[in-house]
Amino acid sequence: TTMNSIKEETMSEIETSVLEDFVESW
Amino acid sequence: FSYLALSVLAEHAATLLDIVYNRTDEKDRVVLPFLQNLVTNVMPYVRTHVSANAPSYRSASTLLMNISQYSYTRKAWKKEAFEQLFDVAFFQLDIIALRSWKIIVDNMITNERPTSFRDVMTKINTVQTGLFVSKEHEYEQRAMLVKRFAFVIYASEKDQYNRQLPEILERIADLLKLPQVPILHTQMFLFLRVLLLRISTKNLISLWPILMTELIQVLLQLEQDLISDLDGEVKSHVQRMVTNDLATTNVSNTSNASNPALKMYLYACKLLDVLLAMPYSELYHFQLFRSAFVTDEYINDRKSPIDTFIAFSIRLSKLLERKLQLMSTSIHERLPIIKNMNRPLLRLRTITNIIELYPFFNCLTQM
Repeated sequence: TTMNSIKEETMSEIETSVLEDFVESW
Repeated sequence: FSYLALSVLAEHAATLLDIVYNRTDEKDRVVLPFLQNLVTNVMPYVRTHVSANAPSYRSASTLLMNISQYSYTRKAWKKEAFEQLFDVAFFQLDIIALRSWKIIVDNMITNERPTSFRDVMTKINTVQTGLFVSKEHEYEQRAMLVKRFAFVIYASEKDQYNRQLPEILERIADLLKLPQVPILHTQMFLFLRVLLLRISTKNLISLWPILMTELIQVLLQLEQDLISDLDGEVKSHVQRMVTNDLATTNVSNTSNASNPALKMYLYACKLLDVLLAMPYSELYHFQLFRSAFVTDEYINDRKSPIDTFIAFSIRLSKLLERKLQLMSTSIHERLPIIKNMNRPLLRLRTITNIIELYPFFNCLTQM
């Protein structure tokens, strides 16, 4: 369970970091 | 007042509309005109990309996201949303609004024209070329389209576009036939990161040759640039950055006027970062290539035989360390701090000096 939650957390962090890189400044 | 109105509509309009839609017999007379009216009045708020409009932009995007969940509403907003996606300023928004647009875009891509996945792929090839269009403009346009293509795939479910994968790879291969232009390559590296997230590991096999070639080529180029820079040759990207006066002084300065090559290197490193951070089960073929980038043990140059392969992280870390030693000590304090336990390691949006990548490579050598 701990391993799975670490995995999920990492994947969600990667998802967010990719989304952040789409954003352009005004 | 318009912001308040938008907020209320964002929260309640879609649910209310759906209740009315399901209870009335006069759907075409009551619901659809109201919906059309709503979309017409909301769209100007998502066409205005200035920071003062950000709260309204967020609410308007939430409203569109909520109504986009119901398939009968599609006709009213799909075309406008598609046009928005291909607007030059589309990505000038905050992350909350972009999360809404991820759902809007996912609901927008259907099997019908003119907003099918095929239409998106066709659009990628619609770049103006010819005698009267400068190469620079052409590459900027291509980079813009690659980014939108990447976002459409990012907005999809895992393996949703598996059947189109050969065509997607073909598009990438076509783009890679063009000369290496940093702005284009930057978006390509973002695209590749998206593919790693949206294609399951067993289907990724055909992507590896392209991905590895590009990543290794750019890391070799970075290495060469750093060597030339340390040797005082004036040809390298790094040196050009210095002559542009963009990389010399303030490391913490995050102006977006930074050199495009710096962003390309940053995005190549971000791709490497994701490759190394993704759990084994999500990316098992990468293990074949892993040792090119990181090693389990620290290799000391003096002890190792001459023809031993030294992983990229160690080579680049050493070169950046040498460069750092030549810089003023105040730079040390301004370098980003990277902690081993936070993955992905690289969360920088932009860099103004190549030395800002040192903590990343240094962290990789110590893992």
